[in-house]
Parts: sequence; C-alpha cells; structure tokens
Amino acid sequence: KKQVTVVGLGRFGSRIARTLYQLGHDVMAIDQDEARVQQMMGEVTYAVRGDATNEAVLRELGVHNFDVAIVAIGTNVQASIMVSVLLKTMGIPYIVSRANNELHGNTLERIGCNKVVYPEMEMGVRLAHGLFNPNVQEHMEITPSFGISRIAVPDKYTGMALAEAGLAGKGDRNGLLVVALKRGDEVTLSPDPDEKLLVGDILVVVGWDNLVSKITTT
Amino acid sequence: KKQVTVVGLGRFGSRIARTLYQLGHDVMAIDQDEARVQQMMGEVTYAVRGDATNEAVLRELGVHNFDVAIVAIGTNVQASIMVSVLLKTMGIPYIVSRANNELHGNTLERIGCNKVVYPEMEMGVRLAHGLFNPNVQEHMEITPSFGISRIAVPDKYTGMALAEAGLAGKGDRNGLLVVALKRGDEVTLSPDPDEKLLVGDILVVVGWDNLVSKITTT
Ligand SMILES: Nc1ncnc2c1ncn2[C@@H]1O[C@H](COP(=O)(O)OP(=O)(O)OP(=O)(O)O)[C@@H](O)[C@H]1O
Ligand SMILES: Nc1ncnc2c1ncn2[C@@H]1O[C@H](COP(=O)(O)OP(=O)(O)OP(=O)(O)O)[C@@H](O)[C@H]1O
Repeated sequence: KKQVTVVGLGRFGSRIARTLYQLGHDVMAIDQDEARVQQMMGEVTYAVRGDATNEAVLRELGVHNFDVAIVAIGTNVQASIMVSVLLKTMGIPYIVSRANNELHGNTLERIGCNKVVYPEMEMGVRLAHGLFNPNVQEHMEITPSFGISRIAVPDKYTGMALAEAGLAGKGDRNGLLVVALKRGDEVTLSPDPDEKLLVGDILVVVGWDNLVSKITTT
Repeated sequence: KKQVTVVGLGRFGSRIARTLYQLGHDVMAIDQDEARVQQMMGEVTYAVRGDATNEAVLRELGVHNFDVAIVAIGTNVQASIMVSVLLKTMGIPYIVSRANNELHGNTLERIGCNKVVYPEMEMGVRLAHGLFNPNVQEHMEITPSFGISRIAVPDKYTGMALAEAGLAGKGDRNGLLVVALKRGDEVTLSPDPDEKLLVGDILVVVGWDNLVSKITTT
C-alpha cells in the first residue's frame, strides 16, 4: 500500500487517481478547479483544491511525505514543469509527469522526472496501427516485427479445430503460437489442437507479425 | 492503401494522422486552427483548415469518398457529436470517434460510430496498473485476473535456467507460461526449460495475474 499524490484531475489524472485508489493505495488528488475536485470525493482518499505551483500549499498538504507523485497537468506546460520541479525539490522519491510533446518531455526528464508519459501520442500510435486490423483487439510489441495479439476469431475459422485452422502445433516451428483461448469469461492456457473455434472466441497469439496478419486477413 | 480523414489535430489526432501516413495510407487532416494545420504540412497527404461541423465544407473536401474517418476532437463534446453525425450521414463506412466520458461515448455509439476510444482514460488505467511493477514493461488484459506481461527478468533469476526459476513446464498445469524470450534483438518462441536467464533478458509471460506478480516481486 503506497501513498500517491496526483496533481491535475483532467481525464488522465482523474482516471489514474481512481484506479490507484481501487487498487488499494492511498491517493491524494489535487486540482485548482473546484468542480473537478468535487467529482473525486469518495473516489480517492483525499481530494483537495489547490494551486500546485504554490510550494506552501504542497508543504501544508504533506506532499513531501509521499512515495510517488503523478503530475497529470495537461495543456499548461509551464505549470507542469513548475509543479514537477517543486515535487523534485521536496524530495518525493518517484515522479511521473505527462508531456505534450518531445521538448516538454525532454525538459521534464532534465529536471529529474523518473518517468515521462505521452498518453495521447501513445494511444494515437496504437489506434493507427490497429485501425485496419479490426479483428486484432490489442497488440503488444516485442520487436518491431514480432509480438502478441489478442484476436477475435475470424469468421473463416469458426467451426474449425485449431489444428484444422493451422493454428496448433509447436510455435517454435511455425513461428506462431496460440497461447490462450478466451470463451466468455473462461480462459484456457495452451488450448488443445482439437479445440473447435466458436463465434465470439478470443485467441491470444504470439509470433511474427506477418504470420499473425495472415490469420486476420480474409 | 486506404483513404482516411482525421478531424481534430490535437495531440491525439495529429499523432494518428502522422502514423497512418507513415504506414502508407492517404491522410487528409482537418482542423479549424490554422497553426495546427500548418504543423501537419508534409506529414500527411493533405492538411486543410476548416470547420468540420459545416457540412458544405466536408462535402467540398470530398470527405464522403473516404474509407475511414477519425473524429479526434477533444474538449468540445458538441462539435465531436455533430461532426460524427455529419460523417455518418455522408455515408463514410467506418467512423472512429474519441470520447471524454461514458455519456459522451454512449452518445457517439448511439449515433452510429463504429468504434469509440477513450485515450486518456485507457492510458490512465495502464499507468496505474504498471506504476508499482517496474519490472512489468507492458500488460495486456485477457480477463481482469488473467493476462500477458512483458517482463524484464528480475535480478533474483539471472544465471538460473527457466526450469530452475520455476518458469518452465506446461502452462496449463502451472497457470503460467513463458511464451517468448527476447535477448537483444533475438526472440525465441517457447524457450527451452534449460535456457539460462541473463541480465537484460525480456520474458513474455501468460497466466494468472497473481502468479505473474509473484515472479516480479523480490
Ligand atoms: N497549477 C495547478 N494546480 C493544480 N491543478 C492544475 C494546475 N494547472 C492545471 N491544473 C489542472 O490540471 C488538470 C488537467 O489539465 P488540462 O485540463 O489543462 O489538460 P488536459 O490535457 O485537457 O487533460 P486531460 O487530457 O487529462 O483531460 C486540469 O483539471 C487543471 O485544473
Ligand atoms: N468544429 C471543428 N472543426 C475542426 N476542428 C475542430 C473543431 N472543433 C475542434 N477542433 C479541433 O480539434 C482539436 C482537438 O481538440 P482539443 O484540443 O479541444 O482537444 P484535446 O482533448 O485537448 O486534444 P488532445 O488531447 O488530442 O491534445 C483542436 O485542434 C481543435 O482545433
């Protein structure tokens, strides 16, 4: 159980704060906007209105005692940098800040942020890559040409056994391995080659991207 | 090669537009803000200033001929909905829109968007889940308690064979399966139980989250 401060309760910060609280951590959520603070009441340990660029405010809130701080201020680059510097100066061991662009992110790294994130950019890249692969629900890259995909079983395979569909057998020979099958809420690890695929099944496939894309193209 | 229109060139939309163009598609990027349009010149097929809530503007740009439209307008919920309705009415086969919250997203689905995305919320959840698992580089959820993790080999296992570390053997018995090992640029699918783990190795592990977290905790 950790003590986390989240500064900035826009769409990104408010979701981080809520999720961390649900995961069992102590979360103090800070924003200068009263309405946004009100929306967090009961969804975090402590929601407080304040200007985080004001060191006195941060000290009064005991922020220097926290394990982790997340600076989720978005559009105001100056505030994002100032708050990150203040938190660093106050000795918080681990600071994650969000950046709008590479120059902003570079600056945050130089002032000592432990981790810089680019939420909209990262989601933009993911969306673009997944756009023309509608069966591919999610992709995790291992190398630029090898990864793991969560795939909705294409119509052409429904009713077939995994082996029939060419999806069974040792991955290391085919360069492609079905590691799990999800049907409703049930998950089977290393499913049998004779498992029949049904409409709605989700497959988790590991392998070379070009081989995986053969599965998902009609 | 597809024809894609991206409306809204904030951090999310501009990244989608650029990435799709780099992937070889034809991209028309539209925004009402001249400066944002200028920044896209040369990075997409065609960048144009315009108010996308104006049907005449969209028709003039030939938007009705496109395969896919992405509505990446952020804060202006009304504009996001209006533009999505216009594009739907004009017959674009596949429309992806971004939403600020569930009510906004629900509305977009009801008016016929094929896919609704919540970029900041999704990244907020990912960040919160990854925050106290620094060895876990990325996680893909299959169910709320079962997933795939890309893990940096923890120090306690370096020098050990996979079997020695308790990481070999049939996943379906242990509820945990190492599906790939990445060393430098080399990837091995279904690595041997006697493979010795080295500093810097990356493991791809599938299984129950609580078992996977046992690996990554010291
Ligand atoms: N000095 C400050 N002190 C406290 N909160 C601040 C400060 N400056 C900005 N904020 C808050 O940060 C939050 C997020 O910033 P903003 O809404 O500008 O970015 P955004 O990129 O639109 O956010 P998101 O994409 O997460 O919705 C806002 O709720 C804002 O009130
Ligand atoms: N009617 C419209 N026609 C064209 N562009 C529009 C219209 N309304 C808004 N936009 C553009 O949409 C873009 C994204 O919207 P906005 O900046 O409000 O959202 P944001 O959530 O901060 O974006 P991001 O998080 O992607 O940076 C802006 O560049 C804005 O000019």
